[in-house]
This record gives sequence, C-alpha cells and structure tokens, in this order.
Amino acid sequence: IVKTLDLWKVYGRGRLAFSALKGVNLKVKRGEMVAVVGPSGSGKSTLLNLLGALDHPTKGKVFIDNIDIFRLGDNALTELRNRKIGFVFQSFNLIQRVSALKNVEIPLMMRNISREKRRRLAVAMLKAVGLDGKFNHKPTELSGGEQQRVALARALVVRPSILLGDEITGNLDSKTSMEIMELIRRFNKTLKTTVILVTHNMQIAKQTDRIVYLRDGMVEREEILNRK
Amino acid sequence: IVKTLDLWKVYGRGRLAFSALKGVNLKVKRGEMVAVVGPSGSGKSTLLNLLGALDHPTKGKVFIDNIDIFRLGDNALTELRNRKIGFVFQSFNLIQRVSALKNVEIPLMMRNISREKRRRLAVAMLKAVGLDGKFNHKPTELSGGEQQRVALARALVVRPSILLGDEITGNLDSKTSMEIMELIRRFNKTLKTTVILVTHNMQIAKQTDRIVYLRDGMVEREEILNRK
Ligand SMILES: Nc1ncnc2c1ncn2[C@@H]1O[C@H](COP(=O)(O)OP(=O)(O)OP(=O)(O)O)[C@@H](O)[C@H]1O
Ligand SMILES: Nc1ncnc2c1ncn2[C@@H]1O[C@H](COP(=O)(O)OP(=O)(O)OP(=O)(O)O)[C@@H](O)[C@H]1O
Ligand SMILES: [Mg+2]
Ligand SMILES: [Mg+2]
Repeated sequence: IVKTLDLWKVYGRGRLAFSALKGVNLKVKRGEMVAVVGPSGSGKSTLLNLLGALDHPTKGKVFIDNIDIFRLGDNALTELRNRKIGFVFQSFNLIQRVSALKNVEIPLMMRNISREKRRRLAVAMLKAVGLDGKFNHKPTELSGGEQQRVALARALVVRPSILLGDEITGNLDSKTSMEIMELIRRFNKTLKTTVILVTHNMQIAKQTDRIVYLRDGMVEREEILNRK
Repeated sequence: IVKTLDLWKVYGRGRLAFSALKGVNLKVKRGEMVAVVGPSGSGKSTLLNLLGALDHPTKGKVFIDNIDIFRLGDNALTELRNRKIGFVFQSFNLIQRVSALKNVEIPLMMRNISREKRRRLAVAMLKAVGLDGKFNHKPTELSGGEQQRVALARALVVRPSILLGDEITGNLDSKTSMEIMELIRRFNKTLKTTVILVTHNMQIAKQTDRIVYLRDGMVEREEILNRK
C-alpha cells in the first residue's frame, strides 16, 4: 500500500547541503504494522513527513495505492491525504485555542456526517485514548502525554487506511503506552489499518510486524518479527 | 536545597475544580539526583513548574536554599530563577526565529561576560550534547531530539545550582539518552548540581539517587537507590 523508490531529501544547498535521506527504498503491505527506529537525527521524521505528503522529496518517489503521489496536483494530493492518511506529529500540532474535543472533530468536518454523529465519534475516540473528562480542556490545560493522545485521537477518528505516528508514546508512562498500542493493534486487526510508527522505544517496536532500522538517512537493516 | 511543604495546585473552580497536586511534601538535598515518575496526568510537570517558580501554588510552600520563594517580590523571584535554576521544558520552548546557538547564548546575556566568552560557552555546551555542526540551524531545521538537546544545553550553560528537567530523553534513542545522562551526571559530580528529572523512562530513573513515585497528585512512595 505504501512504497518508496530511491527517496532522497536534501536540506540546504552547495556547501551547506545536508542529506537527511539518501535513497530510501521501503515497501509496506496493506494491514502491516511497521516500526521505524534509529538514532536522533537519522531521518525518521523526514521519512514520515514524505510518506504523509507533508513535504516534497528532493529525488525519488512515494507510491500510495500505486499512485505516484508527487505527480498529483495540489488539490488531488490534499484530497488523498485527508481521505487516506492519519498523521500524529512528534510535536502534536494541536490547535491551541480550541478544546481537545474540537481538535478531534475538525478532521470529521470535511465528511458528510451530522454534527451529532461527529461529536459522538470524537467523544468515543477521546475515551478510547483515556481522556474521558478532559474533552473541554484546551491543549495548554492538558499534560504532555494528554496532548499526545489528543493528537492520536485526531488521527484515528477518521478511520484512516494508513496511520503514520511520530513518537506517539514518547510522553507516556509504560502502562498508558500499552493501552495506546492495544488501541492501535485493534485498528490494525479489525479495520486493516496500515500502521507506520517512528519510535525510540524498542518495547513498542517489538509489538509490530517488522522493524526498519534507519541510520544517517539510509535503511541499515530490517528485522521481520511477524510475517504478514 | 529544595523543599516543598504541603504543596497544592488546583485548576479551575467550583464544580470544575481539578486538583493536579494534593499536598506534596518533598525534600531534596544539595547535590542529589532525584527522578520523579508517574502516570501521564499525575502532576509531574505541575510539580516541576512550581519548583522552578514558573507557576504559583494554590496552597503550600516551596523553599529554595531555605528561602520561601513565593513570598519574594516578582523581581527577586525572577532573579533567583535566573541565577539558580536551569529548566528544560517538556515542549522545549525554544525561540523559533533564532538559531540553536543564539538560543543557548540568551541566558548568558544577563551575565557580565564578553561576547566571545558567551559564544565559546554556548558552542562547548552544544558540542557536549552532540550537536556539533548544527549551531546555525533554527529549531524548525532540527529533529525533535536535537531540539530537546538544545533545550538542555540552554539550561546547563549557566551552570545552575538546580537542574529541573521535564522528560529530557523522551525524543532520544537509547544511545543518545545515555550520553545525555553521562553529561548530567558529570555536572552533578563535579559542580554538585542538584538534579530533578521528570521521566517516563525507568532506565533513566534507575540512574538517579532516589525515585519519587507520583500518582493522582500525591507522592505514592519513594525508592532510595543511592544514599547521599
Ligand atoms: N530544514 C532543515 N535544514 C537543515 N537540516 C535539517 C532540516 N530539517 C531537519 N534537518 C536535519 O535532518 C536530520 C534528520 O531530521 P529528522 O527530523 O528526520 O530526524 P529524526 O530521525 O526524526 O530525529 P529525532 O529522533 O531526534 O526526532 C537532522 O539531523 C536535522 O538536523
Ligand atoms: N490549566 C489546566 N486546567 C485544568 N487542568 C489542567 C491544567 N493544566 C493541567 N491540568 C491537568 O492536571 C493534570 C496534571 O498535569 P501535568 O502536566 O502535571 O501531568 P504530568 O504528570 O506531567 O503528565 P505527562 O506525563 O502526560 O506529561 C493533568 O491531568 C491535566 O489534565
Ligand atoms: Mg523525529
Ligand atoms: Mg508532563
């Protein structure tokens, strides 16, 4: 469902040019759960941003459902992203001036559903990530780990075919992390959601089907834990 | 060197009132390294913010060097904070429009040192956290873990007597986390820096002298690892 071909990302130019990704080839099957691990600065977020079409590569291609996404026009690309991808940012990117509930409802506003249904779906998602009772808090009135979970709820509420998560348990204690992984596995099992998680936590990585090891912008090796 | 007495923090009022801290009593000796752990939402950041005088308690006291800090006037409190405390925020709080180097130089601007010395100290600190070659990057041009390390460099460059760190390894791989802890331990050993680290990582917590377990705004128990 997701495939990259010789993917490059270079920042800066000339003497200052820095290659964050140097020819990454990755294939992810539909319904697979993949972890991307590697040292700080090795290019994980850069890779995820390209997979989520939040940035353009310097060279190479990204295919989603066999569509070469960077050959689409802006509108078509935005449409694909909204319909297929749920993204959880390393820095959450929540809207600070509205409540947690509103933040989770926003991606549903582009769907053809009633306001009551939208509210019900958002409430259910916030409960599923353990934030019952915190719906009306603004992001600044939530702890770091609570904000992280609002960002996840927002990504999952649209039932995306692909979930891209950047360090989604970095601010969570181990018990809450396990509950979050259980939720994600349920999505993966019942809805066949394809999941790509960037993580520094090997205990999280070991709960996926395959681990991709990144180093200095390149795939160093892959480790298959569960054939799918 | 740091002591809290029946510390309370209540958000909201009346029916909506939520007690994030409910009577916390904590004593930290000079030169001690303490970890504060607990579930997401248990009050860790709230506690750290009060210790760093970034917020006011609803009830109770915080003593730093036997000074009841919330009885100080605003100017005196700001002065104490700038002179004695280095704070690393869970969300980094870097200044987005200036470089990593400038971010680390800023706390030194209030000291009576030359511009050259200020630059040298900032460069040395950034190298110490593994960011050689990234001095001129703005925060948006850095990875999550690199931003986290700039925030730590900024806190340490003033050689504070007290380092307060909120999840300082949450975005780091284990190798980089170990290097960061080594740096902090060096400060603790050679400069007698008192260190209080909020963390979700038990491997980090086990490298301190004592672990304080927080749950629902209260100290559940403490575990002494190394008597000081
Ligand atoms: N706009 C930019 N200009 C220059 N360099 C950049 C820019 N953005 C990122 N980089 C560099 O690219 C490298 C990879 O960044 P990326 O965010 O992908 O790392 P990461 O693997 O996600 O790291 P972390 O685990 O710390 O989040 C980093 O070394 C960073 O300094
Ligand atoms: N301004 C606020 N208004 C209402 N509730 C708040 C406010 N700020 C924080 N809280 C609540 O106080 C509780 C404690 O927050 P705190 O940030 O101290 O938790 P934490 O232990 O640091 O969690 P994490 O590990 O997720 O960072 C949370 O449940 C949060 O929802
Ligand atoms: Mg990253
Ligand atoms: Mg916190």
